[in-house]
Amino acid sequence: MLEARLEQANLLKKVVDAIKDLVQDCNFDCNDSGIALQAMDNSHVALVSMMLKSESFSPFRCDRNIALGINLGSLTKVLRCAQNEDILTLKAEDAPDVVNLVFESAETDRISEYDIKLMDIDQEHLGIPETEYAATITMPSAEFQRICRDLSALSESVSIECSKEGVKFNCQGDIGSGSIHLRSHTNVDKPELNVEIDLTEPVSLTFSLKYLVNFCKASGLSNQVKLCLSNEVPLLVEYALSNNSYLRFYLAPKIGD
Amino acid sequence: TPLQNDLGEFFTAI
Repeated sequence: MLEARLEQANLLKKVVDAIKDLVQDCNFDCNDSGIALQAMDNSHVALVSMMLKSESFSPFRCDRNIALGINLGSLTKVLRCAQNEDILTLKAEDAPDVVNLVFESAETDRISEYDIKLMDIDQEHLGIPETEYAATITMPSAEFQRICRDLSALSESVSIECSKEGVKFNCQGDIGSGSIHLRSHTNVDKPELNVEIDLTEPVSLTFSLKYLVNFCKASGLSNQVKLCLSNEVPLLVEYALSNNSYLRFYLAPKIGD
Repeated sequence: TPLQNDLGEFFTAI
C-alpha cells in the first residue's frame, strides 16, 4: 500500500496547477523512491517529468510499485478543497480503484477526506538520454516568466542564443522584434536573483513561446529555474524542489525557416 | 515560420 504525507498541501497544488494545462490524464508511479510522473502533451512537443522523492514526504511508505492513473482536472477539483497549509496524506491500496486524499488542518481539528476514482491509462514511457548540455543557464524563475510573457506578445517563437557574451532571447513578429540580453550576475544579498551561465559551446535554438509560457506556471515552485540547451536537442527547463525532488519540462526545438 | 519538431524524434519509447 501507499501512504505519503506532505507537510503542506501547497506543494502538490502548485505542481498540479503547473502541469494541468499541458497534460490531462497521467499515471503517478509510486515506488519506494517516491512518486514520479512522466507525460507528453497531446501534440508530442512537450514532456512533463515530475519526481517527488520519498524524502519530500514524512512518513512515506510504498511497499509495491503502484501506478495511480489520475485525471488532473479531477485532482485539481479535490485539491481546491485543501487549504494551502493543510497536511496532505495520499493513500492507496496495492491494486487500487481509488486514491484517498486526507487534508488535516494543523490549527483546527478539521479533517477532510476525498476519494478520486482511478483510470486505466496506457501511457507511452519515453527514455530520456543522459545529456551533457552545451549551455546551462540558471536564472530567477520570475525573470524567465517575464521574458516569455513579454516576447509572446510579439511572436510565436523565441530563439535562445547562448555565447560567451551571455544569453539572448530574441523574437520576430508581425509588429516588430524584441530581444532581451542577460549576462552572468551575482547578487550576494539576494542569491535568488543570480544569473549563472555555464557554457561549453555556443548554442542557438528556437522554441515555441506558447509552451514556454505554459512551463512558467511552475514559477511559484522555485525562485530559480535552470535551462539546459544543446544544439538540435530538446530544451530542459527544471524547477528544483526540496529534497532533490523536481519538476522538469522538455520542449522539442523548432527547425528551419 | 520555423517548423515544430516532434519530441519522439529525440526520445524513444521504452
